Amino acid sequence: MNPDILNERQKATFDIEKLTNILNGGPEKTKRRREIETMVLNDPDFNEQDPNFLSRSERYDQAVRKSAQMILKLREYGIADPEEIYCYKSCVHPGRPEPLDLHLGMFLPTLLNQATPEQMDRFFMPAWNLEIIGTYAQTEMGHGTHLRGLETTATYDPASEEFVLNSPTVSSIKWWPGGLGKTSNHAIVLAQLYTQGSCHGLHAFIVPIRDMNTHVPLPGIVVGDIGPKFGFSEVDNGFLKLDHVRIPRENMLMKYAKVDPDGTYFKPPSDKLTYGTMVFIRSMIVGESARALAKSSTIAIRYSVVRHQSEIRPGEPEPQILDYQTQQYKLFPVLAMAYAFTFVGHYMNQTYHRITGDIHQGDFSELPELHALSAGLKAFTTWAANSAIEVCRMSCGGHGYSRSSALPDIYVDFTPTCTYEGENTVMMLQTARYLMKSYRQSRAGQQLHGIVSYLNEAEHQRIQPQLI
Amino acid sequence: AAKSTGIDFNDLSSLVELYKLRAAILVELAAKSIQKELQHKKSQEDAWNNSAIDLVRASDAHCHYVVVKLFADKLGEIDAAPIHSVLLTLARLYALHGMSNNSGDFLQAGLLERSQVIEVTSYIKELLSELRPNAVALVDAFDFHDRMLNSILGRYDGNVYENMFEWARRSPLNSTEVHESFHKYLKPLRSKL
Repeated sequence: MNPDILNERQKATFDIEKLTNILNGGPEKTKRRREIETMVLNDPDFNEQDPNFLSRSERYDQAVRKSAQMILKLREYGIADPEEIYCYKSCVHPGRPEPLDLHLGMFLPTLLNQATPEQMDRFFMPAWNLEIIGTYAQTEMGHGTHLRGLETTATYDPASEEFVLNSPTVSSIKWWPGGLGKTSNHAIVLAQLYTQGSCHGLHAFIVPIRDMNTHVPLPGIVVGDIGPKFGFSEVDNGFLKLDHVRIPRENMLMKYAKVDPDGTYFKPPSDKLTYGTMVFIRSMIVGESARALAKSSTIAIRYSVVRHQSEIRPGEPEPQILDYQTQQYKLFPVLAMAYAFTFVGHYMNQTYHRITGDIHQGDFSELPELHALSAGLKAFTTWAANSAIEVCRMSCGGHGYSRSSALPDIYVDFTPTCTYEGENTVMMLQTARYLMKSYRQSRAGQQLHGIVSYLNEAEHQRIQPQLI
Repeated sequence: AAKSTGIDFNDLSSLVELYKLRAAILVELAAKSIQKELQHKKSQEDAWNNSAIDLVRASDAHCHYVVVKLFADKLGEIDAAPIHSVLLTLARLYALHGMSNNSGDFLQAGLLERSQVIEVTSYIKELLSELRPNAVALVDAFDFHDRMLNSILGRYDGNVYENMFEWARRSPLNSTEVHESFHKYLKPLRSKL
């Protein structure tokens, strides 16, 4: 053990283990997490070559091998709790996205939340057993966060009781979904629904894209990898062009919206339900921001007590760089932010599960607030974390540039969160829409509830901005 | 006007209150910006677009308030005094650092005076010194296994330099003492010069 870091540990004024338990949500959770970590880290099947020294294709290949092993082991050990699956996955692919992320994190949850019982019977177990490997294709080459602008169409043909999925333009080609390029054989495709001559907006469809035995792309499907990116080297983010691909009527996710065999359309109780999976991911991203910050600050702070540089007082030995006020000013606010976002992440997780529980009971009243909060906090935390990771890297001097520090990888794998699942400025404007609506309601004398209730209080205090 | 005097910068709940007022004021400013645009006979859509900077600023302030509030709420659940104390220091640092970085908002809203902005900076310096002895313990509490962190600089045992050297030696470029590019390009080049 390096004597400097040993000395630092002896200075602590609190019980570290107790704080770890608070961060993990209790001693049992810490214990279980460590059990899972030990299980994975001691398993020779998960040994790997250092990805820093591999090509992208080799990194994808290694990740698929480990993901396949992971699925087998999860079954073998009977790990089925989503939190534990997430923990196991994070140990198998530490800090890196992997090819089955979208299958586990978006395809399966979308089925759970938006499929009818009949659709669950048809799709869930095959998906659970990886006969169906799915992804979630929403973003298009020319259209991102503005969902009404998406061009892919799903036109209902009552004669055959099928939907015809089509990418009418180059800009409508689905672009970016993880696992779409080479891994998946199905995609949940978000497309504008046309039936009886009318467009009813965006709806979700389960589209087979590759033969389930040979894995060859099906007729009418053009699919592949979008090429090297800023990070995400293990993931085959893909493109998908649909040329009048026919799928049965039963492949539209119909838990909320419905299309009858004759083409009659029944709208969902809330149009926001279609985007439920995105809200789930946005809520999770808040916790991911905390995790990226926790890792970055751990690296930079530990290194800053090991590294000695220059001198504060002439003639004395080189001090630890963490003794410089400028270094503390760079790193301690990041550390504070890591703790703040960890607690916000816990809150978002609990709030998401509470409100989705209400939705399953038919209560949609809190959905708009969840939508606004998850959008805003996703943008706020990812913007802040993105800059803070870079602060950590810069605070490690020349060694922060080395891939061995892990900071470049944390940065490149985290940065896309600022744009995926909703570009951040657009997310902030969605939150603003909710704030403006709430503000108008408060002005009209309505009592606001939840996190915006302070707008009522502010009204009472007659706050006026001052010019300076 | 909001009162800017008598702020206790040691009191986290006062800081939460300031963030709340900042958010409320920026939401109101954004709403007024839209209203002003509408009075100039702009359409609702154009009024929205012409107020977008204010709207994003309002959302940002709202989220910032939510984060500070949730951090403060969390502290209310923690009984162990030494942990409560160090987390309180972190929470105050988070809040005051945010105020310093966004001092323009707080000044414009009349929530802070210029002298108080300077006061905020000196509180931040105090908090940095207060946190220094616990810095490593606070990151240790995240409890990342070395193989999960996968960072030589961030190793738990702090043995950075020897492991960095070891890692560099594993680079594929070091698999042979002489790289083939020397024989393919540099040596022939030498004979041509």
